[in-house]
Amino acid sequence: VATTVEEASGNIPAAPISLPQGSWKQIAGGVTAAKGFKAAGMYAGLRAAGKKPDLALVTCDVEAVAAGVFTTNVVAAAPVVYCKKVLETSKTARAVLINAGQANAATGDAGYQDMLDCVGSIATLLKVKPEEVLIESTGVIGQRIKKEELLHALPTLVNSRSDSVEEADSAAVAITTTDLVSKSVAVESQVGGIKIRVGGMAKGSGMIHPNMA
Amino acid sequence: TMLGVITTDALVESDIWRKMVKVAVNRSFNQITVDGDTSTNDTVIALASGLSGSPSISSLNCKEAAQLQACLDAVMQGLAKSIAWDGEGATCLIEVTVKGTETEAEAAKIARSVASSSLVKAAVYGRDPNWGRIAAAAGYAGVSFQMDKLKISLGEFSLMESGQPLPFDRDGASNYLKKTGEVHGTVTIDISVGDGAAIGKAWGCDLSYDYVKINAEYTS
Repeated sequence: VATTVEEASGNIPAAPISLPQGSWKQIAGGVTAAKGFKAAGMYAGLRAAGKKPDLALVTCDVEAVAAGVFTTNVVAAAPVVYCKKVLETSKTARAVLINAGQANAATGDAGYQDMLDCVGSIATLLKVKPEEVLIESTGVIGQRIKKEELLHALPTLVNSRSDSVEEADSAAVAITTTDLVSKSVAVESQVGGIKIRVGGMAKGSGMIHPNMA
Repeated sequence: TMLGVITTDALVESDIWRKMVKVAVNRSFNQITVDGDTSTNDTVIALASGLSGSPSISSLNCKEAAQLQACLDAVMQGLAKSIAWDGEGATCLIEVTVKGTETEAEAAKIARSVASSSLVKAAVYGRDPNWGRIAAAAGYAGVSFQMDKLKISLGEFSLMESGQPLPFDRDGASNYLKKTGEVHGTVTIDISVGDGAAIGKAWGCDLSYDYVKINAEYTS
C-alpha cells in the first residue's frame, strides 16, 4: 500500500509510507489512531533557526504497557540512559516527551539534570508519577537542551493535546531535524476477532545506522 | 538519529509486548542505514493501552500474538523505510532482499551489508549497475555461503547467476536507476545465496554529493 506525499500540519510534507501487503488497512492518523492516546506538537523555540515545531508529547489516558529499544552506542544520550533505567523497574508509562534541536548527548551530569527537571515538570502538569514519563531527544550532539524555553512551553503543550489526526501530524513534524518529510502511519486490523489499531511516528534522515536493543 | 513512538490499543502482557517490539525492531529499524553512523540517541518507545477490548495476549505462540506482531512489523517497516527514503541527499530508496540462507538473521545481515556499502550506494547514485560491488558487499557480511550459488538481480535485470556474471542490457539497467532516481522511487536489489528457506530485507539509499554538503553545514 503506497500513499502519495501529502501535506502534514506544520511546514514539511508527510512522507509516502509504503506498507507491506497484509490483513490490515491503512487508516488516517499516527500515534493517536489507537484508543486512549493523545498527542501534541508545537514550536517552543528550541531549534537554532527556523520556526518549525520542535516539541512533541504523546500521552495515554491509562497506564500503557511500555517497551523500549535503545541505541547500543556506549556514548548514550541522557534520555536513553534515563529511559533504560526507568523501564528496568517499570512496566507501564503514561507519556513520552520529545524535543528536537539538541540531542542532550555527551552533556554530562548537567545534561542529565536538565532532563530530570523536564520530566518532573511534565509529570506535575500531567498529574502522573515522574517514572511514568519517558523522554526522547534529537538534534545537535554535545548541546544541552534549551531548558528554560522547554519548561515555558510545557503548559501550552499539555493543553494542546488531542486525539485528532492533526495533532498526531503536528507531533510527527515536531520531532524532525533535517528530515524533509514527516513520518506517521496507522493501521487497523483484528486480533481475536476484535478491531485493534497500531500507529506510530518516527524521524530520521542522517546519522542513521541503528543497532538498538 | 532515529526516534520512534508506537502506540496500540491491543491488550498484551508486558514481557510479551517487549519481545514483540524487539522482533519488529529487528525486522525494521535495525535493518535501515543511511550513512553507517550509529547515533547516541536512537530510541523506539512502544505503548499498548489495552483499550480495544481485544483478548489479552499472554503468549507468543498464539494466533492473536501473530496477528499483532504482523501489524507491528508492518507499521515499523513502513516508518523505517520512510527514514531510508528520506536519507540526507538521497535520490532513491534501495531495498535489498536476500534469500537462501538457513536463518532470517543471516539473510538480514547480508542484506544490510549490501545496503550499507558506500560503493554500492555511490554506484546507484552514479546510475552504474555495478554487480561486482553488490557481490563484494554480500561476501564480506560475515555469513558464509557458496560463491557458486550467488544470484543477483537489479530491478528486472539479472546480473549474476550461479556465481557467474550474465550478459545484460547495461544501458537498460542504468536507465532503470536513472528513472527511479528521477522520481525518488525504490531501487530493488534481489540476492540469493543458497537453498535455505530464510529471507531478510534491508533498506538504504543512494549516496550523493549533497550528503557531504548537508553534514558539513549542519547546525540543527
